[in-house]
Amino acid sequence: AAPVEEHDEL
Amino acid sequence: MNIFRLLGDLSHLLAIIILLLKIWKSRSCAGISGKSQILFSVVYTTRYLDLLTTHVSPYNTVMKLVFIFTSYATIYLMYVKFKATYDHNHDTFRIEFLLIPTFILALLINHEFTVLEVLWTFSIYLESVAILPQLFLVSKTREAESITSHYLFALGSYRALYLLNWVYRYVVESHYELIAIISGVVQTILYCDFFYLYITKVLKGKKLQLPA
Repeated sequence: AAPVEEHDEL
Repeated sequence: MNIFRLLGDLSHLLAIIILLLKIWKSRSCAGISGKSQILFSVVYTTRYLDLLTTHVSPYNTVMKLVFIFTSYATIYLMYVKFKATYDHNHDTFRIEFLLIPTFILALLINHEFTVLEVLWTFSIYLESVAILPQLFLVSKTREAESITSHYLFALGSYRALYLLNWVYRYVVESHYELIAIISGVVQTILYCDFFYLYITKVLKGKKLQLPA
């Protein structure tokens, strides 16, 4: 799986 | 952080404050769907588990804690403190019809098959439909108090403003997050009928009443 970006929104 | 995202977050915060004040001041939660509030608690709890693993900014951390805490406070007010005023006869939406499909979808369509990521995805899917019990309640009772309408308008505006934030981020930062965008579009579409009634009735000083 592609690395997941950190979720920076609410 | 851009202006749309900030306005979206503020609108979300405003919605929560309106709801808590309405319940607290009137000592009543009539017209509010406890089912939707339970779903929102599930949404915030599963999405913000990353409080334990990642730190984005003090702003994010505080907002996440506020959303989690206020959603539980709302449930406490509805199911414990002002239980007698809770409209359970009209709040009959079966939330398992939302919880189960969104969870299965999160298992199937996600960015990464890890516990935190699947739960984050589940929370995004669930949030997009979490308002349905509330809209169902309004459609059953055929009306909503003005204050409830203001709450719904602020809550709906929040995701609509996020859509603008995503357009902005796509254009300016080449950043996009398809799962959130598609769910956000669905979420906003569900509010369209309500937005129409709000603008044509509530803003003109009339009560939100559905045609018989």
